[in-house]
Amino acid sequence: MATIIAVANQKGGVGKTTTAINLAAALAHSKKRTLLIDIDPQANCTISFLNPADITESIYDVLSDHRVPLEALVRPTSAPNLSLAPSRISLAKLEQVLVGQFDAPFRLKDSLSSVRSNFDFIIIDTPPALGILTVNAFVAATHLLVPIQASYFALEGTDDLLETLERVRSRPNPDLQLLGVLITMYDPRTNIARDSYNQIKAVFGKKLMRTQISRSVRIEESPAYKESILTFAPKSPGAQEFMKLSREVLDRVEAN
Amino acid sequence: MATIIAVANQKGGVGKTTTAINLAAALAHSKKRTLLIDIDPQANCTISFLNPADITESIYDVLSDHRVPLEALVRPTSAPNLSLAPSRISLAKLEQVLVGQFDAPFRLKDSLSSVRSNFDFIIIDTPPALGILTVNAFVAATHLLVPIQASYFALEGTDDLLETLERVRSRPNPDLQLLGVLITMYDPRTNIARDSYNQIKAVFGKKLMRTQISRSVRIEESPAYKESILTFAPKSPGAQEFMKLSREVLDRVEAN
Ligand SMILES: Nc1ncnc2c1ncn2[C@@H]1O[C@H](COP(=O)(O)OP(=O)(O)OP(=O)(O)O)[C@@H](O)[C@H]1O
Ligand SMILES: Nc1ncnc2c1ncn2[C@@H]1O[C@H](COP(=O)(O)OP(=O)(O)OP(=O)(O)O)[C@@H](O)[C@H]1O
Ligand SMILES: [Mg+2]
Ligand SMILES: [Mg+2]
Repeated sequence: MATIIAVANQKGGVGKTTTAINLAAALAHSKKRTLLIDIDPQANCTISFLNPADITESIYDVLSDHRVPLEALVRPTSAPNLSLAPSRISLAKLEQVLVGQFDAPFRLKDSLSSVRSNFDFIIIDTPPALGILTVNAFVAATHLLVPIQASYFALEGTDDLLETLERVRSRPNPDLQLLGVLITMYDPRTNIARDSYNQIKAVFGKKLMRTQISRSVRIEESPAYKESILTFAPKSPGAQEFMKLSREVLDRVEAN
Repeated sequence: MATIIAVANQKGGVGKTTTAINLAAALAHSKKRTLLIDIDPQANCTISFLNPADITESIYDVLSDHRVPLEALVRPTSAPNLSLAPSRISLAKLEQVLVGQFDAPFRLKDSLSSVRSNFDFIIIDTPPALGILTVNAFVAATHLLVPIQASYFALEGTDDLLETLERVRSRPNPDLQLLGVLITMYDPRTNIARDSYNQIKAVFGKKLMRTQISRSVRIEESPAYKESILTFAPKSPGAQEFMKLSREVLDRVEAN
């Protein structure tokens, strides 16, 4: 049964999409059959692999009342072992469509049951909010990975995130575990980054991933070439950090 | 009558809060009576001036059914001419509270009528989404300022933003104008930033602000000291860029 990792943090621009893409690519590179699911209406994961014009059906059609099966959507990417379930902007309407539906939080979990046995890992990228889309990811997931930028605003939002984690754990998904907190865009040369890093470590302790992702132009450029960092710049520090992250994720998942 | 500028972009982490704080501070520095309104539940603007524990009432109480008058909330900051209307996480609940209320998009606009004559400028920071909170800012505002980071994902979301602008202009707020698009965290040394800048310029033309805000550690550090860049590092390039931005904003507002 696949390990399902939701990558989430309602703070914007902390590297959720960058982490989801490159962790999925690193796991696929280690011969793990990996599915990347984009449930952010901004579809940043999707446009890092495909041209928006090429997408007809999206995760919206799976989660809304059109009830298209997820396997109809899953498509291979140029990277071996890596498949993608794309998003489109229409997903932003889902919140209105699902209001009042008692099964609203379970739509993604239910749709995964038909594909889960085909993959070793499923990685879910989420929007910068704690609305119905992110809740769907929390309910469907076995683990939660929280990218966090070492900056002043970093710790402010984590209380709400952990509160949402506890709420989901108490009823719809008791098995959901916090896999860890990942420092992204790290530049150890600045005081603000070092101070913030120490604060994050004090709050999260062992849950802070040993791997950090440094700020790097190669990582920022790679989606423009429709590639992950693994193939765009395989020898770069960014590629090595994501390979290290994938090994740490495997260790933590097996240890639980 | 105050000029009301909504600072918005549903892409996360592009510098909305940083722009709202430092533009408001630069306008106040130029002797304009300025009010900064935080309608992001993450309250990043608010924690850049106040300690969260000091806040009892927030913009939530104004926009929800408690109908507290906005002037009961407005408080001075350490900077002369600059006042703040704080936010709290409870604001995240507003979306559910306002579902189905036909006056939902007008709550902020209605609450501003009693304070508008006390200020020359009102700056509104918004969350990374196009939901009811951001729509409230669009309906209340006279102008929209869109911070944009020169990176691959930058242009993807702008179609939806402009579509939302047109929808708000066609009915609830015909006077809303796009003040401009502002490049933030700009590092001209990288290809991705220069390429992206050229794409943004090609799309927005004259609506691209002549001022750019460079990436700078001083700007990133300043909220940790509860100061704007204007007082934290008055001689820094960041402070000068925001002063230049405030002058350009004044020119564009007067020209319209
Ligand atoms: N390690 C890194 N080095 C340099 N740039 C990075 C790095 N990680 C992410 N970025 C850049 O920072 C910006 C924000 O990253 P990203 O879009 O992945 O964040 P996000 O959390 O998914 O944002 P959103 O909240 O909008 O979904 C992007 O322009 C991305 O290219
Ligand atoms: N010019 C700059 N130079 C360096 N860092 C910056 C600059 N502008 C913003 N930042 C940093 O980038 C991060 C994102 O900025 P900010 O929080 O203002 O964006 P935002 O659009 O308000 O995010 P959100 O979508 O979560 O509301 C913050 O850590 C901030 O300190
Ligand atoms: Mg993203
Ligand atoms: Mg913000």
